[in-house]
Amino acid sequence: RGNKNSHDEL
Amino acid sequence: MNVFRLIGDMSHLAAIIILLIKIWRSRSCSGISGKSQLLFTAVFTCRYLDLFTNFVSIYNTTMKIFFLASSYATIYLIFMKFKATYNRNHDTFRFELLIVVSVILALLINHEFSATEILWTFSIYLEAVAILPQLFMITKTGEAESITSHYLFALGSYRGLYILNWIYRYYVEGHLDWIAVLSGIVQTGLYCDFFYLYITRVMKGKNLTLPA
Repeated sequence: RGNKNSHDEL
Repeated sequence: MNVFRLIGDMSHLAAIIILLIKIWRSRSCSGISGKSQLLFTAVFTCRYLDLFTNFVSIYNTTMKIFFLASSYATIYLIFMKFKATYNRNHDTFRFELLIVVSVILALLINHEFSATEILWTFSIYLEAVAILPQLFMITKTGEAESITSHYLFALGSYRGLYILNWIYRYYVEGHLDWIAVLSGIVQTGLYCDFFYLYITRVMKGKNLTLPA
């Protein structure tokens, strides 16, 4: 699944 | 957060600090590709715009600010303060091409066609190839100082550790971002030759010289 707006990595 | 990601982030942090120390102590950016550093600065700038819109954690915010500040500081040292020591004539990789291809790919292959998402995707694609000018420069000169090779080893290891993190997150959290994963595999793959030389030469106390 995509995870738009949840890029919690650096 | 898991142990792979934490060690990966620490490796990334170490790489950046090693580079700054190398330049500052030797008062020279000899052997460092200014083009790769410009690309990394573009990567951080495009990816961390969400600093203003999306709060994840104190850790996340602190790291983002440090990466942004340190990359601009590195650019300042290379192109202004120590520009007389910059090996411009060896840093000849056509990096414009990397930017153009990353922009096109980001417009075509993304999770959502929005400005912030396309900038994020662009930063992921560009990061995957941003080290090419630096690797090209080493190929051209045939050698690298040992501190430069420690920098590259730490920088290359970081994305490799992220791959382990993504495997962990897939199985434990059901999280899978295939854009990041595929780009990360490409990025780590570009370091393969270098890793081999680093392990067989630098770790045995020899200089990093390329076989003729």
